[in-house]
Amino acid sequence: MNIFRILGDISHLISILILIHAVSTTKSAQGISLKTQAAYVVVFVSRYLDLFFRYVSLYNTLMKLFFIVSSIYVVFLLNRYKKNSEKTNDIFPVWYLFGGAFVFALIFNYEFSIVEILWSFSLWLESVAIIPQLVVLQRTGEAQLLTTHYIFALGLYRALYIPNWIYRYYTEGRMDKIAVISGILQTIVYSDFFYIYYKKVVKNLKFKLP
Amino acid sequence: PKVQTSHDEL
Repeated sequence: MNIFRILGDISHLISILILIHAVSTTKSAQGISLKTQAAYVVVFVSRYLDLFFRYVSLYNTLMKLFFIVSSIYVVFLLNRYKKNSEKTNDIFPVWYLFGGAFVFALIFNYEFSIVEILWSFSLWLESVAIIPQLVVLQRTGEAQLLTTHYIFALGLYRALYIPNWIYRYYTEGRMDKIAVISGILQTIVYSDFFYIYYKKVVKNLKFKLP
Repeated sequence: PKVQTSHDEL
């Protein structure tokens, strides 16, 4: 376990806590993409099937359980606070992401078995799952500060995994090609957001997309 | 380097 991976996992954990905090204190689902959150439930459930047959560490097991349970809880919260009268900005055709991730998983996997294909599927889906949320952000124009912090912490997590993979390549000779390539893709998807976040939030201005 | 991995990450 190296510092990049721990910081990455912590930032992932924090992002979810920020989201739960934001939705439960405002009692509003506004500005949050239900499609993105539902995609994360699929991501975690399909990736962590190995909970049933592979033990890595207590840390690993607890984190996996946390991500599965919290993602389901978030979807439950969003449904609870979603107002039908609200004009929705959550319009991205999310099935394209599911379909694309599935095709990629069939092509790129370590073994042509259900568990390995679902594992690869979860990585590809995760790498693009934020897109409906970014679309909501763009259409809303202005977002709550907490929402932008949430997206930032979530993006930071996979970005921190990149130095972790470089570190593990040199120290352990370990190279997980599928995770690395999908992880880089995920970070690229975020790059535009990171730039705007830096300009608007770090420089203490109101978050507004052009 | 090993190409196959153990899936020990989150």
